[in-house]
Amino acid sequence: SGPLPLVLNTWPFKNATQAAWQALACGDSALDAVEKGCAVCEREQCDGTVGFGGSPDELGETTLDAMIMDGTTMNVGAVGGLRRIKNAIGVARKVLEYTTHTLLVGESATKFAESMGFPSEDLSTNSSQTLHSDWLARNCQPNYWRNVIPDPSKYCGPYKPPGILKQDDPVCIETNVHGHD
Amino acid sequence: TIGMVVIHKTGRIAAGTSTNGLKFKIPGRVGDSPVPGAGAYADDTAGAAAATGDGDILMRFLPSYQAVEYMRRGEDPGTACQKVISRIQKYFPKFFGAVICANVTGSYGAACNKLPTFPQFSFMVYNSLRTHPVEEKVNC
Repeated sequence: SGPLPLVLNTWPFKNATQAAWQALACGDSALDAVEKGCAVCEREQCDGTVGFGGSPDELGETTLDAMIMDGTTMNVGAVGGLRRIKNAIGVARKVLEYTTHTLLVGESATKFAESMGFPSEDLSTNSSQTLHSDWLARNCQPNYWRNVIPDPSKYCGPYKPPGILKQDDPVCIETNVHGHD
Repeated sequence: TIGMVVIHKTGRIAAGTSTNGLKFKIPGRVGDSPVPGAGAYADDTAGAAAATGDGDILMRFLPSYQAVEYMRRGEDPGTACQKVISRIQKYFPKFFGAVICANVTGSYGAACNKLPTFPQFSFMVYNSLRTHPVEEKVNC
């Protein structure tokens, strides 16, 4: 068996490991160490896969997901699709500490974060905007659509399932004998 | 995505994740990271695990929960991680994913699904045998 304490994290994000270890050395809890370690990657935008300025969605917006779990109480705080708040794991920790919920998502999670004192700020950067404009220039390739028209392997959206008529197409309405003026 | 597991010297365990998700995702898409049992899972009585990769696939198999349950049944961390990868592989042979695992004694391991572009997986370890964070690699 390996000696305790132990810090283990995915990918070679060394500064995050160091920060978590440092937190333990200063007497912090395991929960604090996870929060501080992951927050380093949010600030340093580790590999462009953590934190602001990465992975823009189809509309060019960066949103964040994070969770934190306490193995003693089995308590969890998590945020999904968090908008305009940089410290996602910090918000997840507040969900754990100040609510009995587990997961808050989207714009409402942002409102919760603001109520907890987190600043609202743009999560886009020149880099994420360039990523997005290059993607648009490549006919939106790759994307995560399938079974739609136009062909998502060739064109940008908006996409529709093949069965749905275009909005401006004459829509066939069933005559409803009970529906009349 | 970063997934982290911390075991305090008192044996208390915590786990967490943070990510900005998938490039060019459909707005509203959330992957495995913030889902307890998928992105990460911790239980002082069994251990903890965290996963990374294609979250749309990973989250369907709750990899972190499953790895902890394997360790609860006595599997060592490396085997627990590998068994989770194998489970997913049966359905999605070409999925991109990796899992880190640690049990209550501080033993740890990792496993990943081998792809031509992903032959090895790097993770970080720091414990009292080391004077600094050490990068370890596991062959997928």
